[in-house]
This record gives sequence, C-alpha cells and structure tokens, in this order.
Amino acid sequence: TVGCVAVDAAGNLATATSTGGLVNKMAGRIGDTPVVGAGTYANALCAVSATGKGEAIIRHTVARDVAALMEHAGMPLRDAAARVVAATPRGAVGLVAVSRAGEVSMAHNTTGMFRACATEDGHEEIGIWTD
Amino acid sequence: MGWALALHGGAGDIPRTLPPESREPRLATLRRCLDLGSAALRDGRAALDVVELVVRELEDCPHFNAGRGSVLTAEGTVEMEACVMEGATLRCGAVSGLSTVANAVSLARLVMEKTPHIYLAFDGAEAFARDQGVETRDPSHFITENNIERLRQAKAANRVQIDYTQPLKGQQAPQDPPAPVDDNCQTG
Repeated sequence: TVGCVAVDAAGNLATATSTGGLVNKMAGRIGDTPVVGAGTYANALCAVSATGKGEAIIRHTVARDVAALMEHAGMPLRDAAARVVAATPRGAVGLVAVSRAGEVSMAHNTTGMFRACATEDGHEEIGIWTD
Repeated sequence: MGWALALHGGAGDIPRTLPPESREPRLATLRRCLDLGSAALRDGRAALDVVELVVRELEDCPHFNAGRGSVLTAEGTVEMEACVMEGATLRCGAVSGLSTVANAVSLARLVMEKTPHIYLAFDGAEAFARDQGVETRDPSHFITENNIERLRQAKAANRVQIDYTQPLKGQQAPQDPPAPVDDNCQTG
C-alpha cells in the first residue's frame, strides 16, 4: 500500500492512498484503502493515510479515529496517531498523517514501514524501521 | 503554519536483513517522491494535487504494492483500489476492483470531481475509467515475477499476506502469528 498526506502553504489538507491489497486475497475482497474513514481520511484538522492489515484498520476506523481524537479530545496529532496505532493489534497498522499546523506523524506497530516526510522548515526523514 | 507532507510505501514484517537490492530501489523511490512533492508544495501547488502526484509516482514503481507491482489475488489477478480526500470540503472519491487502470488514484479523484458519488467498484469503475478516457494497460502490465512467486508461496502456506511478508531467497516464508479462531483476517 502506498499513500501520501499533505498540507499546503494555505493550510489545505489532503490525503491519497492506493493499493493492490493482500497477497492471495479472495477475488472481490475490499480492503481499508477505499473505505473512507478506515484507511484514508482528511478533514480541516488533519489528513491520514494508513497501511497494514485492512480488516484491522477497518474494524478500528483508524484514519477517522485520529481525526476524532483531535476534534473531540483536543489531542495533538502525534498523540492521537500514537494512541490509535497502540489500540490496534500489534503488527497490523502503520499510518502517516499531517495536521493543518504542519505537524507530521509516521506511526506504526509493525516491524517496519517504508516512509518519508518533509516540512517547510527543512526537516526531512526517510526510514523503514524504528531506530 | 507551513507546508508539510508525508508518504508511505507500506508496512509489515520488513526484516532488518532486507538485502540492499530490495531496500535501495524502494528508498530511492521514497526520496524521489519526497523531492517531487516538496518541490510541488514549494511552488504553491494545492495539497490535493500534490498527494495525487506523489501517489501516481508510487503506483508506477514496481517495488511497491500498488499500480504496477500490485500483489495478486488467489486467482492470480490484480484488483487495485485507491482513495483520495480533501480535508476542507470532505470531498472524497474511491475505487476498487480495478484491473486495467494505470493510476487508480487519479480515477478516484475523478469519482470525487465528476460524479455525485463517493465509491465505484469493479465493472462500474472500469466502465467509468473508459468514459473518462484515463490511461489503461493490459492487466499483465501490473503483474511482476516477484508477485507471482509471492502468490505461489502464499498458496503453498495457505496464508494471506500483508506487504513485506515475502521470504528472502533461500529462506522460509515468515509466518504471521496465529489468528484467533473468530478472526476472519485470513479469509479477507
């Protein structure tokens, strides 16, 4: 699964996710990617793209939950993302997210996640595992 | 406030022993996509345009599980899916069950922008793609030798695998922890 989240200089948020799904999945199986609120979600506060085991991501409405914790509990993006990922089965979920303020989160409970981020102030990061 | 972007190429049981020939092309693609997206945001492009631009690039990379390089169903076919969403308006579009569309993310954006709906799937999505004149390819274009081998091994092990659970050459396929009996993850 691949995905990208962005906030532009005007504060507009967007997310996109694309996938081939699971190896050896049943024909006709739908995963989390196209299920709005599960693998992909954006509102005026944040944009989220998830990857991992689709059925787990759907059950936990991962992307929308990150936004909901910011919206209803006032959590900062990183705390919201960490809490949502921690609440899902180990080895099942990774996500990238950005907030309207330009905060970035790349959280996962899998062994690794191919990921990268950049911000206007010059911060860049590319990684696979948790170091 | 300033621009920012983040991207992923999938998560899973990625072994720390991942050989350079598997690791480096993916890292190079991440770098290229990061530079592409950063430059677009620096030039004032809208976030929606940037996420589509970056995901198209990732879809075209055969080392990631989307577009060319999509993993295979039990029947040996590709069924690609994608979604796009704009935060300020909550507009969104999604597609599933694509077998010929070169860039599923762009078709998802067309669903968002050109239809009153959110989600089109399978034959309806393919028909919409033809109507919109998006680029299509023969289904074989999306299938890589590596993914044929991954499917063979997954079938042999009777497993459904997420990204990066493929074995390294000469090694046994890593196994997911056993699922609870009431967990239908293994059947999708």
